[in-house]
Amino acid sequence: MRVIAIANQKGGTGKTTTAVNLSAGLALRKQKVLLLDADPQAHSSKHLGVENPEVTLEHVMSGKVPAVKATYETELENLFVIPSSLELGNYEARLVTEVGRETLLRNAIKPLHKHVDFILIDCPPSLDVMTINALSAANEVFIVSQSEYLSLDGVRQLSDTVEIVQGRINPTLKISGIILTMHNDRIVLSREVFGLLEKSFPGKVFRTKIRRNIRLAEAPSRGQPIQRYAPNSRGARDYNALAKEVLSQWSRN
Amino acid sequence: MRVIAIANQKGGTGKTTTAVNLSAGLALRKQKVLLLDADPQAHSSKHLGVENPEVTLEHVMSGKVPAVKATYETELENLFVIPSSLELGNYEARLVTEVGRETLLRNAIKPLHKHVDFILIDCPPSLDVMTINALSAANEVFIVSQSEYLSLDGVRQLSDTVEIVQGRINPTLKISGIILTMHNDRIVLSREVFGLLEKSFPGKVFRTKIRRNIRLAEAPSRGQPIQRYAPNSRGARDYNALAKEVLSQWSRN
Ligand SMILES: Nc1ncnc2c1ncn2[C@@H]1O[C@H](COP(=O)(O)OP(=O)(O)OP(=O)(O)O)[C@@H](O)[C@H]1O
Ligand SMILES: Nc1ncnc2c1ncn2[C@@H]1O[C@H](COP(=O)(O)OP(=O)(O)OP(=O)(O)O)[C@@H](O)[C@H]1O
Ligand SMILES: [Mg+2]
Ligand SMILES: [Mg+2]
Repeated sequence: MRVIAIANQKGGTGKTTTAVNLSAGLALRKQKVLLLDADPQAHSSKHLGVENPEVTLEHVMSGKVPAVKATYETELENLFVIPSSLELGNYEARLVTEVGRETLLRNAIKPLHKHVDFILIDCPPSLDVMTINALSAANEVFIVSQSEYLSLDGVRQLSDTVEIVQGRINPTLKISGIILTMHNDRIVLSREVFGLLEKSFPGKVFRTKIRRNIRLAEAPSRGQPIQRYAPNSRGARDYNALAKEVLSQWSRN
Repeated sequence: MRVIAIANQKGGTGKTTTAVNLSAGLALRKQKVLLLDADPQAHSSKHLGVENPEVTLEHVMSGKVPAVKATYETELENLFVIPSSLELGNYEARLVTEVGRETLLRNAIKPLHKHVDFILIDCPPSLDVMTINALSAANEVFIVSQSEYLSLDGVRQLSDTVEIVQGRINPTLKISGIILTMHNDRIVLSREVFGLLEKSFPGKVFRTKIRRNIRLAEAPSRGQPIQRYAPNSRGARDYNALAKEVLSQWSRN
């Protein structure tokens, strides 16, 4: 059972696109996968066709509803999602003085561990209370980064934050992979940033790089993962290859 | 004197790239421009070559230093910046119970109004206290959006937030422009999203669309605006054309 936070406080690096399409890739390889949408933008929810849900992650964290009651089915047999909504943003603001606010998510999803093989958590572009909750609930972090200069910055800062969470709230947490998105090997900048990441995090950057592919940007408007919207696209092949690499990584450890 | 917030809580839409290169385009047209970096990621600061500044926007908002003392020069004669740092993130968290926290920035920069023609504020990818401060301090908002489906969402939510800020804290605030970035007219999705934005915000979408151009992604690593890093690039031409359109917009109102 792996609980993986998909994170980077830098905006627009492909966290949601990765959370949805990697989850789908794992589900197609017979893994039972639950995706948690921890971003009030609710983009993972929309990307999987769940619009205006009545019960969301907010209800789970506030204890109003057990996690299993907030779990929605998707088009893929083995893929489930606990959606989010703008309300999660308001809930988060109210948590400021709540005792134990950083581990609400971890406690709320514990009962689900025995039912699934993977729990992936799509994080918002910030290091605030929802991301900290995701880092406390997870055992692993996949940092999603574009191969561009401004994204590099976020990787260093996030790795400092992971160390703090490890030391104070969740000793099992580790960065187990860095996923490069919107990558283009023909562009010098992309190769340069890839090289810098390899050097700073030896052995952590996944061999599978997600290439830029317009089908990945179209899929969210259809409410489908790429493997359903455009199964023969480069985007589908890349995320399926990444799912395969994620599974082989685990058997190695 | 125009105070413009460059905003969108959707991550990675090109807010920093626009704040820096539009500021530079205006400065090259003899406008005196001050760029405020309201994002703790401090990417606008780095993009203009200001690394690890001793005095930042946090010192200005907390009243430790007058705004003029936190103003740094850049390579361009008419362009100045008040930088940010990760400390701004910690300061923001402490503001939760501070009385009048939403208008600290507005009051701190008032003395600067008479010295400049433009103040542009680069916002973080969220609708939290720093973005609300920027919306209270500004008279206008430029929403920066990619012409992709997931970015559309952010535009609607931000326009709702602007209305609330208008009604409660800053009646002068209005959305005066929508800037499309990383746009490609040959891609159907780009044209579709452009059409949807035109329909929802008639007359507000700038005619100048910023095309995808790798030079824009390289410039931040050199600490220079695009007009200095690659003055003949498509990116420089597009941002200079946008600056011209912004100036003509004002004389129209
Ligand atoms: N490999 C890719 N090829 C083409 N477009 C992509 C790719 N990955 C993501 N995109 C597009 O880039 C934009 C940013 O991606 P996405 O929204 O997944 O990033 P994010 O990190 O989740 O953003 P946020 O920080 O707002 O949560 C989206 O419009 C998405 O459709
Ligand atoms: N027109 C463009 N062509 C090519 N690359 C671009 C363009 N505009 C921005 N970029 C690149 O896209 C990425 C996102 O842009 P940028 O960081 O400016 O967005 P942002 O909205 O400020 O992000 P955040 O939400 O994290 O503040 C950066 O790596 C930037 O260099
Ligand atoms: Mg996202
Ligand atoms: Mg930015």
